[in-house]
This record gives sequence, structure tokens and C-alpha cells, in this order.
Amino acid sequence: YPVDRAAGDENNSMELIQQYLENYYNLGKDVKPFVRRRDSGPVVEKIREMQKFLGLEVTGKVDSDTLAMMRRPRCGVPDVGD
Amino acid sequence: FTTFPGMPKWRKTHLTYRIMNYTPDLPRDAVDSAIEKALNVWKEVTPLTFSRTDEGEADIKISFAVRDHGDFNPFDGPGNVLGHAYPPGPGIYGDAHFDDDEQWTRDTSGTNLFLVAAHELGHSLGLFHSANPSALMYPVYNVLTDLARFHLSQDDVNGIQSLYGGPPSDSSSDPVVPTESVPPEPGTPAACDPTLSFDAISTLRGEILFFKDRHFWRKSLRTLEPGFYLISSFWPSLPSGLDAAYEETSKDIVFIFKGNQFWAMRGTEVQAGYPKGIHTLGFPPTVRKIDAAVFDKEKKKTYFFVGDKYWRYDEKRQSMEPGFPKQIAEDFPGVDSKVDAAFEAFGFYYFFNGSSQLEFDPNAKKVTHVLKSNSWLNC
Repeated sequence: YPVDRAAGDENNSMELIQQYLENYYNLGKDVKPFVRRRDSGPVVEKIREMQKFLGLEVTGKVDSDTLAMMRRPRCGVPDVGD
Repeated sequence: FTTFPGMPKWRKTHLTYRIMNYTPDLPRDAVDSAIEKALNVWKEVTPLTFSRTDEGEADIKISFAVRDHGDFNPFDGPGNVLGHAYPPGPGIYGDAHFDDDEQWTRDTSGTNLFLVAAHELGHSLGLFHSANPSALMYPVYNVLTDLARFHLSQDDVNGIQSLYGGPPSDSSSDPVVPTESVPPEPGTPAACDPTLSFDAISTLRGEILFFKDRHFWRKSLRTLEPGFYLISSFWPSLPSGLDAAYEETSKDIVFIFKGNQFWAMRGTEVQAGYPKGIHTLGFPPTVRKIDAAVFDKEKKKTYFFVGDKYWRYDEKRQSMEPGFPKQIAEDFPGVDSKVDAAFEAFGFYYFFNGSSQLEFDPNAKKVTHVLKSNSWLNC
């Protein structure tokens, strides 16, 4: 059970990250969230953009603070212009 | 702060709003009050004014909805997205939508409607999101906001004033409200006299007016130094030595009392049909004058203080409430003396007697600070 739950959490988090960046940071819907290269790729760039905008430490990685921020209630208007 | 791409903004300063429906979470008057308060947040720092309409088209239409609600931006159930709004423009533009899967509350036990509405209406006026975490326009809901002392951050003020400029009273070219202070002359009251008392105090469009004899100080919370003016320079037909004053913020009217008469003013314009007798408000003939008055924006009720008693007037029903007068000290513990003047700010009532001032928390029902009367004048 713990293994399955952990896998489920990870999937949920990935889905959350993808949706968050799509909704509020104009990440293209066709961009895959699993980026193998460590410091590049549209998702990492968008995570950086999001962290910078929201005043988080800019790491390009979804650390616990970034994930916690993504889970907080917020306004539905995107943070960046289209 | 940022504005929307293309910097859309309203090309007029008077806007209409309409509350299209209500959340079942709150009484209607609580929704009305939250929206009005949220609009006032922006009104106080801009030339914008708002009036409510209950039918037909409005610049800003406010609605509660769940999931798909006809704008291709469906809500997402409880949590995460609380609301969204559209930048200025025709049709859906300017409208604000609130996710009714949230638990809307007056306080912060659920999602505070005023706080979210103030943010969304910022979008309705043309502000995009701010990256400043202390700004109202920061995109993430801040449950720790102190509602009693809520104020816009400087970033929000800079943002909205980049679109609309400051309030008319900030402008020396304002044709309605004079802004030039009069120089003090012999016999005029001194702001920092430790024995200074006030005749009457009222808010006016986000400022505070402290009346004394023929003059008044005008204190804006945005500027350090209060202005000092002759009452007659604003309102030539008013007498000096006023008894009481209060602002009915939802009507943009200041009521001023002297003896058995009272006047209604919108800005510098005395309203038609005034002065009227105070007994038309429902006072008994034994009441010859009012000592002080304060308007409760939330409840839309005005407290009138006479001697050691007070009356409560329902501004919606336009009638004095039954069961009054009551002893002031009974319902305002700690306010034991006659009240010279009173006003409301940041959710507190401030009661003045002679050179003393009491800050009273109406929720906790207790005096929270004892101050000198002239503390608002930077003394």
C-alpha cells in the first residue's frame, strides 16, 4: 500500500504541476512534464518563471515549498500575460 | 504590479455594478456589504466611483457559479481557484466570478469574500497580478490578512493610480473640493495643543475631518501632514461650532448636525431639502442636540450619542430602531463619559471626550487603546 500511495501522490503532483503551469504560466498543453535534462526544457523554465514570480527560491525544481504554493487557493487569472 | 496586456482601463470614472446572484453561504446583506467594501478599497485611492444597479447591463457584473459557467473558464470545485475576473471592456469584460464551491465567509474561517472580491475587482479595473507578496493583487489567497486593519499595499496603489490617477481630493485643480490649507491666525485652534478637543469628526471619501469651531483639519491616511481649512471654504452655508457628523459611505453623503438641525452633503454640495429637523429622524422632543454620531458600514446603522445614552438608526429602513435609547456604558464598556465626537476606522470606533480618545473594538466590546484626542494630527 505505501508504495502504491507514493506512486499515486507523485502522479497527482505531476498532474498538478502540469495543470498549474498550463493554466497560469502559459505552458503549452503538448509539452510533456517529464524532463530528463536537468536544467533546461520548457517545464523547468516555466517552474523557474513561476518561482521567480511568486517570490520562491528559483531552483527550477518542484521542491516542497513550490508544491505547497501550487496547492494554496488562488485567483484563476493567469500570472503571466498571453 | 502589472496591468493586462494592452493596458485596458475604463474610459469613464463612474462605473456601475450589478450583483447577479448570491451564494447560499452568506446572507444577502453580507454579500452586498463585502462587494461594496471591496469597491471602496479602490474608490478611496482613485477618482473612480461606483453605483449599484439591480437590473439591465452593468459595467461590472458579479456572480457566483460552480464548474462550467458559460465563459470557457470552468471552476474546479472546492479549493484552488477561488474566483476570476475580466479586464475592463464591454460585455463579459469587467465581470467578476466567484467559485461557489468555496465556503464563503465574512471572517477567515472559510474563504473571506471581501478579500477575494477586492482582488477580483482589481482585475475588473485593469490590474493584472502583482509579484509582491504583500500586495492585494498577489495571486495567492492570504488567509493571514488582518481584515480589521486591511489596507492596500503601496504596490496596489501605484498600480491602480498608474491607470486612473489619484483621488480628486489629491488634485489641486479639483473644482469641487478645495485643497489649499488656510494659514493659522490668532485665535485659531492649534493641532498640537494638549488640551485640544473636537466638536465633531467624520470620514469623507477615505479621509477624516476633525471639526473645531470655524475650522477643520483634513487628514488623509496617504499623507503625513493634515490640512487645515475654514468650514465655510468647503460649505459656505454651514454654521460653525458643529455638534456631530458622520459619513453614510454607501450613499456618499456626510450628515452634519448642529442644534436641532442637520444637513446632508455630497462632496461640497448641500443636498436639496436640507437642513431638516433632527426629530424627523425619530428623536423624542426632549433631545435638543446630538453630541456625536458614527456610522457602522457593515450593519448600515448609525449610532447617535446624546448625554450618557445612545440611539441606533437603521439607514436601510430609514427609521430609529425600537428599544432605544440605551446607556452608552452598557453596550460600549469603558466609554463612561459623554462623547464629543466619534468616527469609525479600520473596524474600530474612536470616541472623543475633551482631550482624550478611546479606541473601541466593537467585536471584542472593549476599549483597546487610550490616546490623546489629537493623535491623528501627528502630535
